[in-house]
Amino acid sequence: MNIFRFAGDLSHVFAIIILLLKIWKTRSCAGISGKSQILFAVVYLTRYLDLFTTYVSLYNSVMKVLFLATSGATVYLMYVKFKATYDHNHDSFRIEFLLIPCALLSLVINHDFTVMEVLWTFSIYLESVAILPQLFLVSKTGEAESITSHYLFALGSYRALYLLNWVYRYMVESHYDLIAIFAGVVQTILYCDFFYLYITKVLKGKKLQLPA
Amino acid sequence: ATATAQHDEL
Repeated sequence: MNIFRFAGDLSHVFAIIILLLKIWKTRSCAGISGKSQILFAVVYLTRYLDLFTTYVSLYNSVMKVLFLATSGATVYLMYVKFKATYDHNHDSFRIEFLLIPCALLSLVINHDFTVMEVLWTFSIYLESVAILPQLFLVSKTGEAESITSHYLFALGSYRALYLLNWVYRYMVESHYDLIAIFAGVVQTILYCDFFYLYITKVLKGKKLQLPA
Repeated sequence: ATATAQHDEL
């Protein structure tokens, strides 16, 4: 464990808590893409199957349970409890266009052709594009509530911090994982446009308005 | 340098 990865995990937990609080407090999931939340739930389900087979550390197991529980709770809140506030019309990204290419790529490019490893690889590829429906929704509505932009900033920062973690681990531990690094770079690049808008607008108290 | 056999990251 290093400071970059720990900061990344905290940013990740922070993003999830911001989202849950936003939905719970406002009793609405307006402006949030349910499809992205489903993709995140799939990411954690396919990545953390080893929760019961491989013990890494207490921290690792606790965080896996936390991510599985909170992603399930978010999907439940969006599609069951506050279903009436879910923005079906704008949340129209075809997630099969993400699921199928990620599944095919994970069958072709992976570290080991075993069920667990291919599912882990699928989860890594899927996570890198899972935010696309959310960014698509924000671009369609042309704006995002400030709380939603804080959520996206924290979520984007988590994998950006993981990139620093991988640099650190390569230099210090001679450890690297090209699949995770490649997907992490793609994932972080997808947020760059949003990071720019967040820093130039939201931090100045303006609303996040996308150029129409 | 080695790729991770066991995935120790979240």
